[in-house]
Amino acid sequence: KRTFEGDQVLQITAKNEAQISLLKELSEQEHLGLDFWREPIHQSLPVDVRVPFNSLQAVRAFLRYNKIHYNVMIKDVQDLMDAEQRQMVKYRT
Amino acid sequence: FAKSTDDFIYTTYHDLNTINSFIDMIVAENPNMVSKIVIGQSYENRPLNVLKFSTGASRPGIWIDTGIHSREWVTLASGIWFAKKIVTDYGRDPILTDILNNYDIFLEIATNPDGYEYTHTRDRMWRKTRKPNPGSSCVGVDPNRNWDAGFGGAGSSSSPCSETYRGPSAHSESEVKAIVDFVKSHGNIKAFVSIHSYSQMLLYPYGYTSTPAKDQAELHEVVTKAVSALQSLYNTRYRYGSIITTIYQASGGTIDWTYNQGIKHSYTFELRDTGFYGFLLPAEQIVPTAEETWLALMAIMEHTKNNPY
Repeated sequence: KRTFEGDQVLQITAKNEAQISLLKELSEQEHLGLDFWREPIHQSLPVDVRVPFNSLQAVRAFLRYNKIHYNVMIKDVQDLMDAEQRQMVKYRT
Repeated sequence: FAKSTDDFIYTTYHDLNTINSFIDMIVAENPNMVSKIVIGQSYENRPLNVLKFSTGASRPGIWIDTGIHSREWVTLASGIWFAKKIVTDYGRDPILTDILNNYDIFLEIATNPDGYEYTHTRDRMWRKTRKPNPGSSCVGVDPNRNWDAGFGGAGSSSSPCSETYRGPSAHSESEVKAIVDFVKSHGNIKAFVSIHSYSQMLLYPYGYTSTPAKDQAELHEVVTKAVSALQSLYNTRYRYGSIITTIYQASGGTIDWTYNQGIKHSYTFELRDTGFYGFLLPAEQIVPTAEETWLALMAIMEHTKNNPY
């Protein structure tokens, strides 16, 4: 079963179309393994992206360098999944 | 498993087996109103089960589907809750009773069963179908890009590794083709609602073109009413409008195809996450999500009933 320890979901707020374009370029970097839960479309819509643990540093540096604002929506994806599973098992038992 | 739909737990997520047991239970408990139709098989040969709620013969139909993107768990959980709500409220709620005395309701809860099973056993983040793509190591097609409506246009991908891979041809996915065949054979579906999560939106066609739908004014009036009803419960803020103006260009989408089939009331929901959980919405939010969505669904169904076409 695939696990997601240390993966984070970043909620990114682009302040202009130039930043949206930068985020679209980022989404094309397949080696980073990014999973866009909400695509970069236009600045009025938030962008949510699940970042694998190994890519976190690079992505954070990219966002900081380009002064793109973000906050951490989910600190550890696996923790939420584990909670989901515990809850299901609890009801099943 | 729960012994009845009364002691079924609606406040937790369930695996595919449990969902199919629930479907069989609600049919067995309501033999005069509820039946199960198998409209086809998934790629891995799972039955595509549709619940039919009917109180008379040869009625026009209203279609609701959930779970076409498998990681969107709250949509299937809401679909289970809707099924129980319908059998509970019929004969009690005068508006629902009037709807069901004039229309059949078709509810497909696990629209992408292979993908959903895979999210429980192998990869919680899986979205697409599970059919292998010849010549690629990547599996699956986005079932919401595989419809014959602007198929292959901008807003879908030709790469099998993409989450929005459109597939080799329109309706290539058995999960999609089964609904296409059902809608065509039924021939009298008057409303079609496909439920996704997340981002709190209620959308109408088109996604593949910026040309407004010919019924845009009425569709916008309906979604305005529906969102107002939804927000009245927990004040969950929704955006609404056509797909292409509210989110982005998306080609090969479900409701663009159903609208082009003449089903005027074609809508897509993007249910809540309240901004903190995305696809991992905690189970305690299942019922509030289903309750608020139901108010919007009732507004859509009531408008459809009161404005026959």
